[in-house]
Amino acid sequence: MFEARLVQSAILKKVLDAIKDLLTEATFECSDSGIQVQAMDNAHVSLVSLNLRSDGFDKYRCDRNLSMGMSIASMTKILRCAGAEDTVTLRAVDNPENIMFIFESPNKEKLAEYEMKLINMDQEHLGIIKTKETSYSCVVKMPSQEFSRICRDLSQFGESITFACSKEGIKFSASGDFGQATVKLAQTADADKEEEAVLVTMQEPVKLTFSCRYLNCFVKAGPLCAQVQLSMSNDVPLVCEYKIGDIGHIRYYLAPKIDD
Amino acid sequence: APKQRRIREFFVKW
Repeated sequence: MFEARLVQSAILKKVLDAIKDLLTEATFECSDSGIQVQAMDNAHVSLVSLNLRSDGFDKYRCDRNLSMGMSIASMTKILRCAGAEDTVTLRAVDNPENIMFIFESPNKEKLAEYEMKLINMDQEHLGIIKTKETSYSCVVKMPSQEFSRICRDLSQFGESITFACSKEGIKFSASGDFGQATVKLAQTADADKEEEAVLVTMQEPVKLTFSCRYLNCFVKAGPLCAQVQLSMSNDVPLVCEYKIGDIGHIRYYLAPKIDD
Repeated sequence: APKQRRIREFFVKW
């Protein structure tokens, strides 16, 4: 028996919004410690790693480990049926063929149950990739809205954005047929609010170029967290991390572009 | 234009 309950179904809606442009289907690995998803996008350029800890749920029970293949589009359709204030419960039996989504209104007067068929994910099985816990040359924390804005604005200029980080701050630049764009963010000396701060931790400067298409998918996680953390080292994938309240995080790994 | 690398080069041993 697997059962996981979240008082705020809105969190799950936001998580789906954060992955639905990158993944068509994914395996949800459920265990005692929580729910984990790791999947590469179809082009194998980026990796999504979602972690929801069992202690972050309002109720959590997982008698035996389960791997449930789910269509992200179908899940999105079902989550659309949840009211903004509804509680959501995910429920499955051992060896499930289906998963139940149960939505309950705050006054408990409405109870809706949706059943979704699981997918047999028999293609290349990734297992859980040991993503390296390396120390990165630069780690930048900045407002997620600002990051979304910069990615959107600079995408108008070209297909990729160059991130150059030094101890002064981070510089984003893009260039294309009609011109070029640069946005520099200085480290904030003393931001009034923590969520508005720009913080740079630097061992050595980095300069990396990334595809706008993927960055613009990652920023869909913006509503999950006021701050985004970008971890960078030269010639290794960017890690773009959004915390999901007290329950977990979503990390996107993106391979840098290289000159031909 | 710079070439897009694949994440599997970094993480997955096939």
